[in-house]
Amino acid sequence: DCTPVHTGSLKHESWPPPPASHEAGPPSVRTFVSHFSGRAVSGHLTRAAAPLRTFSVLEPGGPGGCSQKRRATVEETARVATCRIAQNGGFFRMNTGECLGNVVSDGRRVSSSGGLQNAQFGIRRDGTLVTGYLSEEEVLDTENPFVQLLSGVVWLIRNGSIYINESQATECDETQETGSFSKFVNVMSARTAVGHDHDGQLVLFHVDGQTEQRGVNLWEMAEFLLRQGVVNAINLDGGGSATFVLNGTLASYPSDHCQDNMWRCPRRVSTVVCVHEPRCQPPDCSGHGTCVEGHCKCEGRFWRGTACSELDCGPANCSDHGLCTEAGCRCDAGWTGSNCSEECPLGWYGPGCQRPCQCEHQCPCDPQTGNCSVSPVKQCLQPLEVTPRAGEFSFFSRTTWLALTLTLVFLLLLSIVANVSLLLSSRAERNRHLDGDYVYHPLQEMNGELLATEKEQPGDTHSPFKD
Amino acid sequence: IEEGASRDDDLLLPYPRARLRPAR
Repeated sequence: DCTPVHTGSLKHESWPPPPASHEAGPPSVRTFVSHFSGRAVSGHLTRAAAPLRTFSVLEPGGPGGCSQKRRATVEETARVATCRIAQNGGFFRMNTGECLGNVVSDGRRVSSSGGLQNAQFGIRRDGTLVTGYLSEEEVLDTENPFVQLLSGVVWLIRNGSIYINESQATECDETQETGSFSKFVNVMSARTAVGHDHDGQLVLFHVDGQTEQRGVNLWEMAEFLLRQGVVNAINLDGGGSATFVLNGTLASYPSDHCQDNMWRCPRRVSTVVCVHEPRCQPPDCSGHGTCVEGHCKCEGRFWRGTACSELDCGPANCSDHGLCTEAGCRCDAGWTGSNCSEECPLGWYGPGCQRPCQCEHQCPCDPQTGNCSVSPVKQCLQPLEVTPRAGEFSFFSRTTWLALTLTLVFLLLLSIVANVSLLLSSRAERNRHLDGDYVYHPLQEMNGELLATEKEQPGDTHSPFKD
Repeated sequence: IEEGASRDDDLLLPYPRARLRPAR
């Protein structure tokens, strides 16, 4: 407000994201007790790789916390989001719980500063780290929107240099004579900050303290961060709000007293900055995969890409005769096959070659439209010449089969008649023998001569037992 | 472990409480 801005884009720094293949290892948390102007100050410095996937700005108590003007301890908010490391984040109105400044949490814009000039830190959708001052138009950018954004007060380090003086000129209150802003910068207190280093790693900083008694001022904090290789950083809420939570447990010494003055209690604050397990980008893998340790495992045979958002039907890519879908190649009319590389067989046309040609004389049709008048001359004349021969062949074959069948039937009937006549004559013969008349069959000797008795039979009837 | 409520007594405010900074 002290430095009027007349031009469109405001001053800020954009740091490109690390390569997509860059693995997000676990965050590093370093604890220190360092001397600042002779005073021992304790705190933590956290670095997290791949901030696009590991860093989130959280609303107090979970989604909807800002609209409901909730206040929650950092532990409570961190528990909901399973943060490995969490610190208090942006400023808030103590009496109402209202979130102040810009807040974009996991892609949801939940609070707007309306263009108020304070230091911002955010991550755009492509992983670009943004630090500095933003117009409302830049905050609302839809081409590469912010997925995480929060507001601080005082841009501590800009592009590797301390930027506090310039920040004071930009962010000061109109009534500088109150001295509140200058005191805010120079007083020792518990502090927190967020920024990034040369490798594009997110850096969270926290020191314990108590306003006017312990801790560091913004100059001391900026110098410490510079020595740690921080390139851009902004100051976040401090004093009794300064809280550090590691693996769900309070790991700092808050400066607010409890109701019993003997003890110190963590303050219920507003937004929280959180470092968590790597998440996929987008978290739901575009609805076509499962997020496993920050990497999308695509479902189906054809979804590809780090976000499972690209359809890939193989190197042939449907041979330019179809569209790659999640079920495979959907071939244009007239083409078929898994790669749409085969034309419809003769006599078929249309999408998937599912429609039979309706041409006269079994002429082939256009494989795409089914049109019978498209280039039919060669293809259609040949079948017309061939058709009579085929008919002849068909007719001849039918006649042959008919003759053969008739012959076989005739032979069968002949055989039946013969067999029946033989059977009847055999029965007649047998019936004649059984009519009661005996037939005399003379016995014969083995040597073929008749017995003497037989020779004498006509005259000798008294010796019936000679035989 | 119930730690009880904070008294919000360590205040570190960049701007006076009563003032609202105008947005530009």
